[in-house]
Order: sequence, then C-alpha cells, then structure tokens
Amino acid sequence: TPVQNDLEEFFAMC
Amino acid sequence: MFEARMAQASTLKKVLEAVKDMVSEGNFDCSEEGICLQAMDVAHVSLVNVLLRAQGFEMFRCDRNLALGIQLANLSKVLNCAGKDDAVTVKAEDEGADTAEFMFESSKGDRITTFELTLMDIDSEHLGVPEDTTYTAVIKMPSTEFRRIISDLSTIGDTVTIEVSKDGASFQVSGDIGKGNLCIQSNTAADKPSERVEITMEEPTKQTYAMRYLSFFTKAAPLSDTVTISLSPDVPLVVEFNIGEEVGYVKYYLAPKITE
Repeated sequence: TPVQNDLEEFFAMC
Repeated sequence: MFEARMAQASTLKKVLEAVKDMVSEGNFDCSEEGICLQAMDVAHVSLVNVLLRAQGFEMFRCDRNLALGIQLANLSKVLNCAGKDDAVTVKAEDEGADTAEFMFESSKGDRITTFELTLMDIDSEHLGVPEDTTYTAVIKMPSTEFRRIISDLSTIGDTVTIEVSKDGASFQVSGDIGKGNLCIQSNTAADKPSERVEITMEEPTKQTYAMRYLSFFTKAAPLSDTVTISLSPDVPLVVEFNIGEEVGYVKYYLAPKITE
C-alpha cells in the first residue's frame, strides 16, 4: 500500500 | 498603513472558499507586490499558496510589509456579508495592529458596511517551494471537468492514481465497492480555449495521491475556467488556478503517496 508522504520533507529535500 | 480596494469582493470571497476547508488560519503577507498567503493543512500533506497581485486591485497601498494573521472561518463570516457586486476595501495600520477593517460598498454606492476583524499572531514557517521544478506531465483542463472527475471518483475510493501516457491521462481509483478508471484525452479543437484539454507529456508518469486533498483543491474552481495539474515522479503535485489574466493565482501542492 502506498504511504502518504509529508510535504515538508519534499521541500526540504529539493 | 495598508489599504487595498478590490472592485469585486466576490473574488476575495472565492479565494476564501478555496482555502478555508483546508487550512484554518494563516498570515496574509502584504507587501508592495500584493497579498500572499501560504499555509499548510494540519497534517502537513498539502500546501496552498495564494497570490493577489497589487495590479489586480483598483487601489493598493502598502507602506511597510506586514502580516495580517487571520482565522479564516471568521474572515469567511465577514465576507459572506458582502453583496454580489460589492467592492471591498481592506485597511490595517502597520505591524502590530490588532484589527483589520473590511468595508463593502454596493455598486450604486448607497450601502456601506464596515467590519473590524480581530487579528491574531500566527507563527508560520514559510516553506521554500522550488520554482524551477520540471514536470514530466502537465494536464490543462476546464476546472469544472476537474471538479467533476474528483467528485465522481471520490465516491468510489479515497486514493487516486493519475497516469499520463501517450493514450491520455487516466484517473484510477479503488475502494470497498470496486474500482473506477476515468480516461481523458487532449481535445485542443474545442471552440473556446477554456473548454480545451491539453495533455503534455515529457515521459509517461504515474503517481498516487489522497483524494481528500484533491477534493479540497476543487473548491477553487469558481475562480478560474481552467486548471493546470503538473506531476512528476516522487515530487509534490501542483494544481494551479489562475485568477483573471493578471490578478493572481491559487496554487496547491500535494505530497504523493509512495510505495516503500
């Protein structure tokens, strides 16, 4: 099952 | 001193409708550029970014940057008192003001309503949203069509997989009652530009998202005839509604669901 990601982590990663 | 007059209070009302179910409070950052609101939902899965440019207002004066911390449900109550064709003027003293004034004027100028809305201190962190992301798939479609797709499919399941391939864009949903698959294709021959569907693909793209947030995003449909949905593998989805030609935009970002 796909897991919901946290948006902050994405933008921190970018 | 901050003072801004918008000819159509209904635009501000529609912006509020577009964000208030997703976020409960936010700072309206006022500067010479215009008014900007960036806020995340409580689960930190999605983010809304609103910009109302200074040139979209009839009059705009902002001597010093200031943040108006507003409880959106309260602002919504105030804006609901505006008539359909009323103009709205927002005023606030410089940073530290406890209230902002909202004044509605009827188009004939014979009815003026004034509210003082209590402001609040909101600690909000601004996320650095990268501007230079290249998306592998972009779908532009009528916003009413997007709203219908999300509304129809959210009755079937709470997770949707959007897949863009050479065959078009498909929205796949599955739930307890079964599965659904809705496929749309580019239709650039429609009479009105606002009725066209344009699917641009750099490479086939397939990502999964929570339906609940996409439903929140469709609340912005009354602001714009068209919506642009941009996706790429493993980066947040962007759903963008432009307000008028130059007035501004409402952009939503949604973190994907990823199979670990």
